[in-house]
Amino acid sequence: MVSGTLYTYPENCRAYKALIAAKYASANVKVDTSFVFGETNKTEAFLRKFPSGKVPAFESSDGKCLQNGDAIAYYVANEQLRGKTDLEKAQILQWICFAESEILPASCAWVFPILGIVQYDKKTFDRSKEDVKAALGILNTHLLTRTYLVGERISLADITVACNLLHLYTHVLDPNFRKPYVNVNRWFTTMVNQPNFKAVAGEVHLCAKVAEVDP
Amino acid sequence: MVSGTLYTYPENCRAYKALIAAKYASANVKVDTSFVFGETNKTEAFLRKFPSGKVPAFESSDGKCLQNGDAIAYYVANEQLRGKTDLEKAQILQWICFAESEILPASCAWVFPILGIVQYDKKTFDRSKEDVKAALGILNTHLLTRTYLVGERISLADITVACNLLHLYTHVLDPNFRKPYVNVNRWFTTMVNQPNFKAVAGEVHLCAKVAEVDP
Amino acid sequence: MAQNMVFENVWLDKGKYDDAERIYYEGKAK
Repeated sequence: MVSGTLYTYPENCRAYKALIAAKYASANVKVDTSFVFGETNKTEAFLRKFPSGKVPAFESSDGKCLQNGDAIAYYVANEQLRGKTDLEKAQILQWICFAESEILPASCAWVFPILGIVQYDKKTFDRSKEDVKAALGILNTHLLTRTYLVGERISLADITVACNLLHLYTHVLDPNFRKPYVNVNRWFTTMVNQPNFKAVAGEVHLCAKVAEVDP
Repeated sequence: MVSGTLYTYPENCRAYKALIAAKYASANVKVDTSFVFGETNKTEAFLRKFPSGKVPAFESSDGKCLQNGDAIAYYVANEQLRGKTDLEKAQILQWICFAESEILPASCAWVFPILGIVQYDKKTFDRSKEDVKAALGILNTHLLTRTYLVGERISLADITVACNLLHLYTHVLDPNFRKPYVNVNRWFTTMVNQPNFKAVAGEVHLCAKVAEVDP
Repeated sequence: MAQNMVFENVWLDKGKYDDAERIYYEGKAK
């Protein structure tokens, strides 16, 4: 059973992946509450362990250091979450890469301008909605006949994809936009209502009215 | 031992990962030479197996379908490449995510305008060089005391990072730019000269003079 | 070969989003 300390800023969806996996695997992962993003991760001591200075970052009780939310989630997970067969493990890796390359970029391009994190750019903004539709379409087809993304039980694939969809479902996927993706809505709602998910991400309220960006 | 068919266009670095892993694992992976990018991957038959239509795509001899170069590489790999311990497996996943999120975007933002694949944009172009320096810096520190990225033998981490560096080392990392990254240069040269790597990627000529973009 | 890569959708301006996100959450941390 892995135990250790996680360094992150609050409400970090990347860190949620590791914390949720730890809940399922009963791993003892504590968030360092003294960590201040922008200060602690710029100290010599931190950079010696975590050269890129990026979070989430994890140090196990026996001194092993890892960065990247998916890698930390893998390390604190158990066999069920990691996949039992070589095929399941490969499929989980496929969904991890899908979450990072097909969902995350589109989610950031759509939500960040609304949150005022990046400058609004109409072309990028409009393109991101098409990319989100494409990603949700693939998920929706896959989940037509499946409860979980890989195998018959929850795995790291479900956790990583659900975490990467959090910003979209809470900020911009209003009932109208998400209407066609019945299977994804069902799967996502199931995910965020799992006790281990809720214990980390709290109550997840699906977007009621899409927030508009102020160009 | 896995066997099957890989669908890709020629000289696809993402496909190289799977083909190189297959060489190390003696998996029998054949590239479908009748595949025509832009046609075959738009057919109903292909999309039924591979909904996103993206390549590389792999179908095993027993009918299992996978997309994404890293996921396919994992599936055709052997235990050595996948990592022996939970820590090694997590570290390999960390480097796969590093290759995809820290190297690939910067590599494409630098090389694509030079190859005329995307419009030149000065800000993005200049920024990509800084990101490449940051990624090479992290690799260089890590490889100061290590021959391979994870453990004492070649793994999927080395294969995926080396493949994601191919465009940079062949198109833009001229002797002057790559000079400070002695350990990365040593490691990369070792990688591309491994028989299994060379059998797939062919002779890799390091960039002699950086290609300039024609703004 | 190059023309095939036109279809690769790569997050070319990821650096911009990384910076923006870092600044946003550093601000929140303060």
